[in-house]
Amino acid sequence: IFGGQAAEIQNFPWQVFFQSSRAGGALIDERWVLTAAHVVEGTPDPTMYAGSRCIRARCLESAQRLTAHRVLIHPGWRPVDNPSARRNFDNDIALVQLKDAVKMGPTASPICLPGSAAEYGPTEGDLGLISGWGRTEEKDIVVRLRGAKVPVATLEKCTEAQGEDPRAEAGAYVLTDNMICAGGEGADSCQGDSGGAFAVQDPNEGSPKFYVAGLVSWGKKCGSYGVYTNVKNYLDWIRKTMREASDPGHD
Amino acid sequence: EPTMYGKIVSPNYPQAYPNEIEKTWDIEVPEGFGVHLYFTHLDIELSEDCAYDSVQIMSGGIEEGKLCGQRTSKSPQSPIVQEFKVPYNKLQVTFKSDFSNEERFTGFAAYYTAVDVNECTDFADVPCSHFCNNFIGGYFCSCPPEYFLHDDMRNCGVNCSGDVFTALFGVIASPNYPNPYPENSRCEYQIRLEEGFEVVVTMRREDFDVEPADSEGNCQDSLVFVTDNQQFGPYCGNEFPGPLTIETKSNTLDVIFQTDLTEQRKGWKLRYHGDPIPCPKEITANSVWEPEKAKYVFKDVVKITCLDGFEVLEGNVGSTFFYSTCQHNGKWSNSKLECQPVDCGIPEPIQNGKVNDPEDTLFGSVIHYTCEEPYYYMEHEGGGEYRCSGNGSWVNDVLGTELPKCAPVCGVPSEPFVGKQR
Repeated sequence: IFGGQAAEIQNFPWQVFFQSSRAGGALIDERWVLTAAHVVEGTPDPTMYAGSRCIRARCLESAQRLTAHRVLIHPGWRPVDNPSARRNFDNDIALVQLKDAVKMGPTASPICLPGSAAEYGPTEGDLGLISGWGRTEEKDIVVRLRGAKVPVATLEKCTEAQGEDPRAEAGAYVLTDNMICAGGEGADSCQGDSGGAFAVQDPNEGSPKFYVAGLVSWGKKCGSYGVYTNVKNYLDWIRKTMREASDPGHD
Repeated sequence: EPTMYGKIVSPNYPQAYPNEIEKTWDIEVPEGFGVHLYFTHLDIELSEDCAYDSVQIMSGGIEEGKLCGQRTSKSPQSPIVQEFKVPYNKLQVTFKSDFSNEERFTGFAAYYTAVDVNECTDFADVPCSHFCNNFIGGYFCSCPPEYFLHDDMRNCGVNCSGDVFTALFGVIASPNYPNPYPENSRCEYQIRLEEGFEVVVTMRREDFDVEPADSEGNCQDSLVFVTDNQQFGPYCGNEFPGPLTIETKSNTLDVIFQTDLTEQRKGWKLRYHGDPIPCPKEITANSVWEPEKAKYVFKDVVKITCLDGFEVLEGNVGSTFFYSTCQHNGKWSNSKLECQPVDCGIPEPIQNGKVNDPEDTLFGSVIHYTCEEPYYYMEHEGGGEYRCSGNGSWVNDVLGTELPKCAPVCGVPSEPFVGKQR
């Protein structure tokens, strides 16, 4: 997290730590974790933890260990031979079904899915919360959860954003309507934060209630604009996948 | 030794008999015969009531005759001057003279023979109840057709016992009814009904005519009803003296009709039927009887249905109804069964929620499920209130028997993230 600060897990109780890929995910139900497809690509049996702000081994002993029952990557996600050279992150979304239900409490509870109404489509300027154990301005790896508030920006901002090597990247990245652009004021997600939720406050609730508007997907450079998977576009797939996978006859 | 005949004469006969003498002859002929004693000569001092001299004939302690004086035959064809016939086989003849005789008297000469006694006619008592057959030296009794001779060899009776009536309805009459019933008979009829039925006897007054009681009130001929533990009767008279309907309180009844030798009348005719024993109409709590009747009797079957919320437990199996049968002893079967409030049992636990400890779990009780707030909420509408229903299930107004589900509350951090402004 760039431009953020240390956070408590109680601030982001939906935050899931993917140990094997050192990434994040969002708990959306007792048995489901939503994450980015590139987080679980090639990792059919990820090990996850919930309920801990610290990811040291000793801390994780007291966290809830989550065991994957199956990993379901969106069918629109296109595998590539060299993931580090990927430029197309369209449909960067995946579901992980858990073997056992997560026990909810102050440190572990799900984030809501967006509603299907128009107001659940974040517009420019809307603030969202991001969190993760990813890179910061100072460290490549942090052990304590960090969080930040980032505003939604137009996709053009992400298109125009400069990468580490502008010549090499020009025109190579694909931006679609399945993506949300956010950031721009120093607050940003970064490597290690992938799959984590871009949480936006529900406009229809009086008391603060957050839904997962996006998932940390990619960015040209940390600290400016980041691109998030637009979860609202995948509601049908999410619900269908969860429904079918929960069917006792489905395996 | 008994002899068939013999002769006796007074002392010194045909000379004058001596003074002051007394002599006795015990005459005996075989049993079954009588004695015919006849005098062919009689010449004894005459005195008033034969007080001086006499010949006295005794039979069985009874004086048959006492003779004195002179007798001559009244028939030239017969030498007999005096004769006695007794229907018994023993006779005692005693001759007696006093101290003086003014003249010479020669005494008596007499003969005796055994003669057949007609036992059928010679005695005042009738020896046979029906037919008497005399023979030399004895007699025997005989009976009309369909009668038999009793062991006493004198009386006839009819064989009228042994009938067993098992039908629920029936008519029993005395032999030959309405013609005169037989004498000297004992008729025993048995009514044997299935347990659970009471024998009820009905008699019309005019259907009864039995030889009335004697002056002391004892029935000569009688009709008696006997159960295991009580007796009705004896009854006799021109019309039935007892109650026209007799409820015996028993499923078995012996009808005994006894007659004596004399005076046979029309007899009697009775009807009987089996009255099923009633079972009490009990009021059992929390249930309905079907069919509803004012009176229940043996073999009636009722279906006892528990009211809603009640059940009957047979072992561990609950049911909403049971059957009860009126038994032969007047008691209901399954009488120990009763409709009890349905017990819904301990409510099932739910994930991520709890149920309050109910005061009881019987029909109508209410429980409440709650979820572990604030992290879970009850997914379905209808709240967590469940009521113990009549079918033994905890039922919610909306969910029915389905348990509530506690779903995680989403999107609410327990602590808000406060971002520091740069």
